Amino acid sequence: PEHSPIYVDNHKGQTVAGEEISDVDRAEIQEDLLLLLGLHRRPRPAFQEVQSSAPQFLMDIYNSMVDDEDTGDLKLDPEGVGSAWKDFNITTVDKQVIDESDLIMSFINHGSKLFKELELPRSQLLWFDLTEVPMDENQLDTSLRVYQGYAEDALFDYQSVTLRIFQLIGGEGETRPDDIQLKEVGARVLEPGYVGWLTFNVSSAADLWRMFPHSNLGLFMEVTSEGGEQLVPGQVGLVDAYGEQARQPFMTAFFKQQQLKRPLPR
Amino acid sequence: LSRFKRSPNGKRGKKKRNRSNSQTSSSSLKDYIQKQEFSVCQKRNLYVSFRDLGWQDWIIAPDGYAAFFCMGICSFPINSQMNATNHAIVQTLTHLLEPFLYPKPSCAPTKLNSISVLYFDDKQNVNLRKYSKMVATSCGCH
Repeated sequence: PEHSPIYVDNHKGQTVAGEEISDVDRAEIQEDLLLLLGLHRRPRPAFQEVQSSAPQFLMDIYNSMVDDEDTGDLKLDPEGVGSAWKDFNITTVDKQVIDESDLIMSFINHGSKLFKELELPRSQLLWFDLTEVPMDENQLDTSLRVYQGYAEDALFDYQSVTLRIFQLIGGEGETRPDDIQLKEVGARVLEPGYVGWLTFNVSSAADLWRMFPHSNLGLFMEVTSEGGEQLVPGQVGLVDAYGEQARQPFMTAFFKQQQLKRPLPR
Repeated sequence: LSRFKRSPNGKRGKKKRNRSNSQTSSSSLKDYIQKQEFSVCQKRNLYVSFRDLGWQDWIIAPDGYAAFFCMGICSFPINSQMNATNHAIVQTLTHLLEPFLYPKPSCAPTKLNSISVLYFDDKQNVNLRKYSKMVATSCGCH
């Protein structure tokens, strides 16, 4: 912090640190930069988990972006040079949404830390904090990603396995098991031998949570065999909330600015 | 200028002007050229360092960004300036006719690119926000 945050041209083809600035000027520069970034104040995250799946997904997208020569806008590299295409199974449809978005938010799962009273396996509960989502942005799409790795059991050899994603619905503040209803928001028959991310569209649930934060009781991932027997996700290679950090389920929301914002006052 | 300031006996006026020009020393001409070089409309570097602001606890990437800015004078002859538009030429001529009424063309960005910033919010969610038209990639006279 003893350095100047602004580096200027010295007219000799070099960029040098600007003149030392007072604390008052420094605070004003910080405030101006925050306004420019569309933030009212500086975020203060309690801790950072850069290695977990949610930030990794956005870091991959960040590293895969290139300037569009015609418009000057940032787009996902059409050649697929970045690792995002491969690692996170980004499809052409995803690419379109990513290119259209002005803001992409990636949410880490807090499910295992909440709803201790629910009689559901906590490792399969998914809860994402949407309270920081800006209300003036148009939501394009919200997707949940769950990782399927190598299966430990040979279950796939003799029966098909289904992963279902349920939205937990209950009255305000109701977390008693009897008052909670499960609404299916996505299902997928798992492909034996597949290793990678599975994507589920959870836009309708996210829309509701955004408008009515108290209705956000999260999601539940259920794995069942052909005969309806409930399985532990790890048995079929699925990574749950207690799994490897870099492969844990996460949610991503894509937003586009609704309209041109008024010019900033400064 | 010669057209507007021509004296009734134009020959004498021209001689006088030539003499005054010849009295200008070569060193002052050099200074003039150097001054022109520095004041010509061009892109200048300005790097904003998030790291030196102490923001690396919430901004994951980038460390900072080259904002650039456009600086310099768009003066006659306009064709020596970078990326001068046709309108800038007309603006220069009207400025020469009525310097106090019409301003010179301005030195401004001609191409703007976007940047993206990856940062944590208070809830440990990660945001990737695109900021369009944030970086002046070229400057010119408008």
